[in-house]
Parts: sequence; C-alpha cells; structure tokens
Amino acid sequence: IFGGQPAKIENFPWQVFFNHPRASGALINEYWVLTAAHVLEKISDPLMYVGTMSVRTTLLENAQRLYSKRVFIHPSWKKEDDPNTRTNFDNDIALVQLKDPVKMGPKVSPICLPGTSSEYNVSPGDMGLISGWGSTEKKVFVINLRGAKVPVTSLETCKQVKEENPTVRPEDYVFTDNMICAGEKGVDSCHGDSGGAFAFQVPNVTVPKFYVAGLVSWGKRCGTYGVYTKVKNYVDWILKTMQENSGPRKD
Amino acid sequence: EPTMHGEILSPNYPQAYPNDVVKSWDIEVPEGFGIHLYFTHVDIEPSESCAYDSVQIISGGIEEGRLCGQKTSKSPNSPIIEEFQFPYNKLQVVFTSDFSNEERFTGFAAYYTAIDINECTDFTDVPCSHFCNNFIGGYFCSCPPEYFLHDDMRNCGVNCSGDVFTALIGEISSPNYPNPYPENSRCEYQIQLQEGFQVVVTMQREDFDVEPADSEGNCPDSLTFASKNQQFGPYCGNGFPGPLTIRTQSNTLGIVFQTDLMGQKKGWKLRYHGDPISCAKKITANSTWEPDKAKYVFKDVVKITCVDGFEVVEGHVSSTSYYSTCQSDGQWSNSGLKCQPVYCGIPDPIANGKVEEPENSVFGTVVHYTCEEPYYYMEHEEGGEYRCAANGRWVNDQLGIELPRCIPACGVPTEPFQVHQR
Repeated sequence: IFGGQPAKIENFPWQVFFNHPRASGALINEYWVLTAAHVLEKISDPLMYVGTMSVRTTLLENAQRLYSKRVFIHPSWKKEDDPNTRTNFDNDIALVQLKDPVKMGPKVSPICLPGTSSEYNVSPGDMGLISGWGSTEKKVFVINLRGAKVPVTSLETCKQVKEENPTVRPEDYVFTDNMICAGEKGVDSCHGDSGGAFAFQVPNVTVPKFYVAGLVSWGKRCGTYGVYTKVKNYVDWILKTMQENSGPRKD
Repeated sequence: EPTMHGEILSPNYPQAYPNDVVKSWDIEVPEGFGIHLYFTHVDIEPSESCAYDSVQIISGGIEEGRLCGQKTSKSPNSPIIEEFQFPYNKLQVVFTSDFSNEERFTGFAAYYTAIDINECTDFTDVPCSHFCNNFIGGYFCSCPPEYFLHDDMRNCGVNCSGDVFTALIGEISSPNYPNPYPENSRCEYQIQLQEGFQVVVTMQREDFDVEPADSEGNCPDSLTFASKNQQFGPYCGNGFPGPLTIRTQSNTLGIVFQTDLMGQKKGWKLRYHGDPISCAKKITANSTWEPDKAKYVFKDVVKITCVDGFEVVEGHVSSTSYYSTCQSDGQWSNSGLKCQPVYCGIPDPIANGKVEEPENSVFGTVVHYTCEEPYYYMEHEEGGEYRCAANGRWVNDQLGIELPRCIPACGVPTEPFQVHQR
C-alpha cells in the first residue's frame, strides 16, 4: 500500500493473507475467498491465513489457517505464459473454496458482495478502502497490515499513466468495463496487495458496512493509479459458482 | 387276645387270700360285643364302703361297682351273687387287700362272657342317620329310597350334585322343592355360561325357606354361591336374606346347598340368566374413543386415538392410537397403555449458535435458537423459535423441521479504519 498507514486486522477482518505468492483475498463467507485470477495463476493450493495483522512467520501460528478445497478462476481469464509481460487483466477474478468453514469473530468476518442495483456502481470521486501486506514506498513487503483510502477515478486516468516496464508496449494494455480505476498521487495499491478488497460502504444503510466493489488487480506504476476488478460485473458468476459447488451442509 | 369268656379268681381262692395284695385283671372281648360279668362267690373282709379289702369293677376309667363282705345268692336257683352288664368290650377288675385280716376270708370267684350289644339302641348317640340294623357282634346303617350311604357308613344323604346348567336362562331349586329338602345332604350345582356372559341370580324372598341360623349366627343348613372371585352367602332363614339380584361378574357360578340331619324346611328356588359382560367406559386422558358408546360389552373393540401431541409408547415403538377389547372378565385389554405427551428429545445443536436447554422436551415446549452475535445472525428472521410438535419434531413456523442457520454478518469491521492520510 502506497501512501497508507498501519491498520489493524479488526479494520479489515475480511483480509485474507496469501503467503506465496504474497497476495490478498477477501473473505466473502464461511467457505469462499474472493481474489484476483492472476494470484492463482501459478498455484492450485494457496497457503492462506485470516485473523492476523502481522504476517511474521512465528505469528502466523496464531492465525486461522485456511485450506483450499478447490480454485475457480474466471473462465474468461486468459492464461499467459509470462506474467511479466501480461497486458490483459480483463476478468481478473477468482474464487477459492475452502475445505472447512471459517470461524468468525472480531478479527475474522466476511465482506459483503455488491448488490446488482445501480446504487452499487462506483463513480469517480467515490472513496474506497484498500489494504494489504504489499509493497510500500520503502519496502518490498511489509510485516504488518496497512490500509489506505483512495478515490475512484476515470479509467482514462489509468490509461494515461506512463508505463515503467520497457518490455511492454503501453498501447497493448487492455482496459474494459470490468475494471475500476482508482487512486491519487502517492496513494495506491502495489505488488503484494493483489486480490485484496477495494471496499466501499453499502449505500443507504443505517449501520455502516462494507462491500467489495473491486479487487486489487494491476497498475502501471505503484503510487499513481491502480486498476481494480469491478466485482459487480461478476456477482452472478460468483453466486452461481458458489451455489453449484456448495456441498451438503455440515450443520 | 380278646376272648369270648373267662374266669377270675382272687389269689389263693378257695383258700384265704393274703394280706397286702393288689391284683387287677384286664378283660377284653371282641369288638361289637359287650361284657357280662357275674360273681358266684364273694367273701371279702367287710368294711364301710369296702375301704379295707374290695374287688372293684372299672369300665372306661369309671368305677362301676365295688364289692366286699360275704354275699349270697338272692335266688335259690341261681349261683349268681352279683352281676354286671357293660355295652363295651373292655373291663378292668381290681382286687385289693390290706395288711390286717384278723379273720380268714376266701376272696371271690367271678366269670365273664361276651354278650351281644344292640348298637342301635344301647347308646345315647344314634349311630346311623336313618336306619340302624343290629347283628351279633356289630351293626350296619341303611338308607331310605333315593338316599345313599355316605362313605362314613353312618350317614345317608341325597345324591343331588352334579347338575351343570349351561342355558342362558334357567331355574334351579332344592331337592323336593317346595316339599322339605333332604337332610344331611350336600348339593353342588354349576352354572356354566359361555364366555362373555355373567351369571345373574334372582331370588324371590318368599322362595327361600332354610333352617334358620343358631344363636351364634351359624347356618345349620345353608345356600352358598361362589364365582371366580367372590362368594355370596352362606344364606339361611325364612325369606332370602341376601340381595334379590346377584350379579356375579363371572360366567360360571357354583351353588352349594348343605343340610344337616335336623330341621328340614321347604327349601329354595332361584332363577338365573346370562347377562353380557360389560366393560365400563374408562376415562382415558388425552384420547378419544371410537366408536363412542354408552355401554360396551364383551368383544367390543374400541380404537383409542391420542389427541394431537400425545402418543402411546410400547417398548421402543410409538403410535398415535391403540386398540382395546372388552374382555370376558369385564376388563379392557391394553388397559396399561396411556397417551402421553410426545417427546421431542433434546434439540439439535447448530453451528455458530446455541439453543437453550428446555426443562422438558414434550409436546408444546418452546425453545429458542440464537446465533453468536454480532459475528453471526440468523438467516431467517424470527427463525429461532421452535416448538415441540405433535410429530415429535421441533418445528419452526417458517422453516418447519429445518434447523436455523447462523450465517456470518458481512462488511462490519470491529473497528473502523481511521484514515489519517491527507
């Protein structure tokens, strides 16, 4: 997280830590974790923890370990051999089904999915929260969770960011309506934050609560503007996948 | 050994008997004979009441005579001085002399013979209930026509037992009724109706005349009824003293009419009929009877159905109804079964929630499930209340028997993220 600040896990209890590759996910119920497709591109059995602010190895023993049962990458996600040269992050969304239900508590609880009504469309200027253990201005990775609040901006803004990677042609990047551009100068998500939730307050409710409007997906340069997967476009796929793969209830 | 005759002589007879002598003779003649004892010579020291020397005649422990002094025959044609006749076959004669006889006494000479006794007339007690026939050495009893001699060979009675009445209606009377009933008899009758009927006896008060009770209330002649479980009587007297209608609650009834030797009266006459055994309608809690009738009789079957929420448990099997049959003894079968509240058991636990433990888990009990708030909430509002239903399951108005689900509350962090960035 660029431009962020230390956060407690109680601020983002849906935050799921992916150890390798370092990334994040969003707990959306007892059995499912939502994350970015590119996080799971090379692994089928991710190592995940919830309920911990620190990801120091010794402290992870106190966290709740999650065991994946199955991984569902969005069918429209295009696999590529070299992730370093990827320019198409369209449909960067995936689901991890867990073997056992996650026990909820003050440090672990899910984030809501967006509704399908237009109230859940985010617009430039809307502020959302990002969090993760990814790169900061000073460190490649951090031990303790960090968070930041970033505004949504137009997708064009993200297009205009100057590309750092010399092996990629800027015009090759694919921008679609499945993406949200957000950020402001110096405040952004970065490597290692992938898959984490871009959380917004549910509109028109008395008790504040958050839903996952986006997932940290990609960006040309950390600390500028980042691109997030627009989750609202995938609610149907998420619900369908969960419904079709929910086994017999254990309770 | 019993002998038919014999001689008894005092010691040294006809010489003087010695002093200080006590001698006895036990005389026995065959059964059925008496004893004739007579003395032909008596010369024993005289004294007042024969206190010094004497000869005693003892029968059955009782002194029948005591002789002393010098006696002579009262009849010149007979040698007999004294004689005794006893209707018993045993006798004891005892001679006693004291220590001082100043004169010479020769004692006595006596003889006994077995004599026939008339058992029919010689005794106060009559040996036969009816006819007594004496013969030498014994007697035998005989009975009038239609009487028979009992095994005791002394008493005659009437053969009046053995009648078994199986018709559903009938009349029974004492022998010879209304003429005097026979003495010394025991008449046993049986009424045996088919199962499911009880014997009902009806008696007109004036149809009963039996020798009345003695001063101690004992009936010398009596009429007694005995069913399986109870006895009625014994009854006696002029006019029936018992209930005029006797419901026996049994399909069999024994009647015993016992008479003694004395005081024959008119006797009795009764009517009986078979009444279908009825079973009282029982009040069985929490159930209904089908068919619902005012009166149930033998072999009637009712279906007893428990009302909602109640069940019958037999072993490990429960059901909502059972059958009961009116039995021949007036009792219902399966009377031990009862409709008891349905038991739902302990409510199942749920994940991420709990349920209060009910005091009991019977029909109508309400329990509430709750979720571990604020991290979980119940998927269906108002879905926490479950009631123990008639089918033995915990039922919720909305979910039925499905258990409530506690699902995680989403999007609510325990602590809000305070943004300090500019």
